[in-house]
Amino acid sequence: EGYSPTLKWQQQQVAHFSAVRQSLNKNRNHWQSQHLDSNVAMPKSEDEEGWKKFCLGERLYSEIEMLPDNENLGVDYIKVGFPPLLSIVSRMNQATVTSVLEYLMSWFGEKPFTPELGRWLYALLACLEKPLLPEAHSLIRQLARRCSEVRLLEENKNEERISALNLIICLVSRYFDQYDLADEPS
Amino acid sequence: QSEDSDVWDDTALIKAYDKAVASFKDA
Repeated sequence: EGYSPTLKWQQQQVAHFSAVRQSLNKNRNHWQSQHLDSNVAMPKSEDEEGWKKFCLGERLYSEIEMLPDNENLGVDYIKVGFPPLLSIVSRMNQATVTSVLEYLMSWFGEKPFTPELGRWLYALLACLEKPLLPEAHSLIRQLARRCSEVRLLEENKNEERISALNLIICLVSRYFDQYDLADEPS
Repeated sequence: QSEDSDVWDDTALIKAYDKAVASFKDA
């Protein structure tokens, strides 16, 4: 009670997400041709730990407290994780998208949900092609179920985390046609 | 013109996610 989003909100998110996917596909060639900074070293597809560090950052990956960044040097993406920029995700083929989703799912199975994780899960869902491959199908259902479990444990309903978990459950269930996992409209 | 700005915004996916998350609270 109090967690479940309205049907209207869910339908809006599905429409926005669909528009984001169309824009991504329309401009994919443009972003693939963009130059990436030298410090953006995308891991190999099979490098699970490399992708976890790349997406979530050394700080979160190693759970070690690091000294605050020197403001003057700008953001250290190695420490905080590279955001899912279009110039990055547009370079990932479907096999890599599915592999990274699997790696982040295994992370999410044991670790808290964070904004960095949420942004990457959203970006990977945006890149997943339909019809879904069997392993992608199973992964996104696992993701929605895990979001539901984590949401149940959330004590503070007003948390941003609730909103993000609701969003992912909504997109998996209503955009990717996994209606049995959908939230009943409140 | 908005379509052009679409092309040039490397952070479009991040903004879309943050906006969607914020919209739930507003709703």
